[in-house]
Amino acid sequence: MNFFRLLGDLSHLASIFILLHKIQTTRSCRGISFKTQALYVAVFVTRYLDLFFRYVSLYNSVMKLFFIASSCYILYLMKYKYRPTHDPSIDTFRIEYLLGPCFVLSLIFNYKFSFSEILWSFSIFLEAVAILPQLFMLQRTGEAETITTHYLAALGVYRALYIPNWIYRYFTEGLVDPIAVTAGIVQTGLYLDFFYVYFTKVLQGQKFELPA
Amino acid sequence: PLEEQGHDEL
Repeated sequence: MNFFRLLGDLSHLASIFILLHKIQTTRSCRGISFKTQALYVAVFVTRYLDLFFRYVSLYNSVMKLFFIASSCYILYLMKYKYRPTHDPSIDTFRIEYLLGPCFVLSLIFNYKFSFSEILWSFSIFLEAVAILPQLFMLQRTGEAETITTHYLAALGVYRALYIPNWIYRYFTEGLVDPIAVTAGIVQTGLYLDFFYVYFTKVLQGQKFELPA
Repeated sequence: PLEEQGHDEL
């Protein structure tokens, strides 16, 4: 564990609490992509299968359980409790275009051709692009509630912080995880446009609005 | 290889 990874994980935790806070206080999941949230459930379930056969640390296990449970709970809130506030007509990204290629990539790029390792690779690739339905939705509506943008920023910062973590680990432990690093750089890259608007507008106290 | 040492990141 190092400072960057810890900060990244905390940022990930924060993003989930911000999202829950947004849903509970506005009693609405308007502006949140159900598809992206469903993809995160798939990401966590496929990646954290090793809960059953590999123990890393208490921290690691507790975080894994939290991410699985919270992502399922968010899905429940969107699907049942606040269902009328979700508008599927603007959440139209075709996730087949993400699931298919990620699966094929995981068959090609993995550390061992075994069930759990292929699913692990799949989850890494899928996480990298899982935000696309959400960003696509943002693009369509052209604006977002401020709290939603804080959620997205925390989520983006999480993977961005993993990049210095990997650099640090390379120098201190000689460890390189090419699959996670490549996917992580792609994932962070997808946020660049969003970050630009977030830093130049939202953090200056303006509303998140994309130029028409 | 990584598979043997396990994935210790989230």
